[in-house]
Amino acid sequence: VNQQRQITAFFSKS
Amino acid sequence: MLELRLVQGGLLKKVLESLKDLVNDANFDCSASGFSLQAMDSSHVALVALLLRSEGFEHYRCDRNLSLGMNLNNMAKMLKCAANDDIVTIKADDASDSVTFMFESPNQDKIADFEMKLMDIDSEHLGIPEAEFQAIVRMPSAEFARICKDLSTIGDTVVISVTKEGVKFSTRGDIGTANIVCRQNPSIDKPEEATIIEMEEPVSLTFALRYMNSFTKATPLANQVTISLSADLPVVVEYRVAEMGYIRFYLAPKIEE
Repeated sequence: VNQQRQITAFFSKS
Repeated sequence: MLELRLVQGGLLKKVLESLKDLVNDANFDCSASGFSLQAMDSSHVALVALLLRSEGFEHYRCDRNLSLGMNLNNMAKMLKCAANDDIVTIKADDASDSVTFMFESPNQDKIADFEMKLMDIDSEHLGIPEAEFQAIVRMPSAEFARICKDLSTIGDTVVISVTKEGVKFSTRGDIGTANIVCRQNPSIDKPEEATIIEMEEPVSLTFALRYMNSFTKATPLANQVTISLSADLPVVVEYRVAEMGYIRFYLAPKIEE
């Protein structure tokens, strides 16, 4: 299954 | 007190048209350096970052940092009432719960003001680090929009592959497959028609076409689009907003599981 990842996983929360 | 006067009011109309389908509500952050926005789509798969630098405005007054929570659909509705060549002024008082958009016709014979209610929005602000990209493709924005539209009639996802040969957009669906290759083309006579590929190493990533198509709503803002790719990083699709800033869309890649 092709999964789309959450954008939050890539960027730090500031 | 906030007062931002933009002679090219049409730019703001185009910015809103490119954002309103992706993001419902967002905070516009106003500081001395500019008018900016960072927002995620409701499924947290895409992120949009807008910057309009203060120098790009004819008049820019922002006494203290302000965050204006707006429903982008409603803001777009109001800006649609401005003519493309109108001068647009955005005004807000520090403690106010509303924002005013003032539209002036170029010869000053018509002046309109629209007041819109602001809203409280809890938004997650993400830190976007500067990344090194494996490949950066610059191409005509209309061409990119056409490719995304065409491929979405066949499949749901697009594989973007960059090699020395060029950039390939591929999809597959129930009815078949499609591949579109754009080769490097410096187009010295017409730089707006150029396709330029800067590649450190080949890269191939898969993305949802639904989002790509949504990003191409920004096509009227710029003749060229820049697509920056790196393995396991979100793609960055960037449109310049005249000389004053940019709108950048980040989309998380799809992964095979």
